[in-house]
Amino acid sequence: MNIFRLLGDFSHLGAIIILLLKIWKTRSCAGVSGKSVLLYAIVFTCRYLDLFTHFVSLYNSVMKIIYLVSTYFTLFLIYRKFKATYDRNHDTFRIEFLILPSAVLALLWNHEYSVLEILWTFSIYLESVAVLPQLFMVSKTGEAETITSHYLFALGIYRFLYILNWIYRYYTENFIDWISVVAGVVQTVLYCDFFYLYITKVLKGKKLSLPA
Amino acid sequence: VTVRIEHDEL
Repeated sequence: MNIFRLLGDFSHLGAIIILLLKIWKTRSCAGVSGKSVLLYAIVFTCRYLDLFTHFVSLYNSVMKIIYLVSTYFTLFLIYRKFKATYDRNHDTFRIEFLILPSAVLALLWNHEYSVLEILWTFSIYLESVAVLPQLFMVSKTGEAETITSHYLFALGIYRFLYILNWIYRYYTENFIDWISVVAGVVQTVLYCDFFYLYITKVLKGKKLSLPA
Repeated sequence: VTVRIEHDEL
């Protein structure tokens, strides 16, 4: 464990909690992409199956369980409890275009041809693009609430912090996992445009709105 | 460089 990974894990946790609290407090999931949350639920489910087979540490197991439970609870809030507020007309990204290529790529490029390993690899590829329905929704409506922007920032910066962690681990432990690195870089690059808008607008107290 | 497939990250 190093500082980059710890900060990454907590910003990821922060993103999940911000989203959950925003929906819970406002009793509304307007502006939130249920499809992105659904993709994250698939990602965590496929990746954390190793909870049953492989113990890393108490920290690792507890975080996995928190990520899983809070993401499924958010999904329940969006699609059941507050479904009347769900903006489904703007959440129209076709997620099969993300799921199928991720599955095919996981079958082609993985560390080992086993069920758990392919599911892990699939989750890494799917996670790298899982934000697209949410970004698509923001671009379609042309704006995002400030709290949604904070959620997206925390969600994006987490993988960037992981990249710093992988560089650190490369030099200190001689450890590198190319699948994670390449997918993590793709994931971070997808946020660049958003990061720019976040820094130039949201941090200066303005609402995130896209130029017409 | 050792390429491990032990997944110890989240």
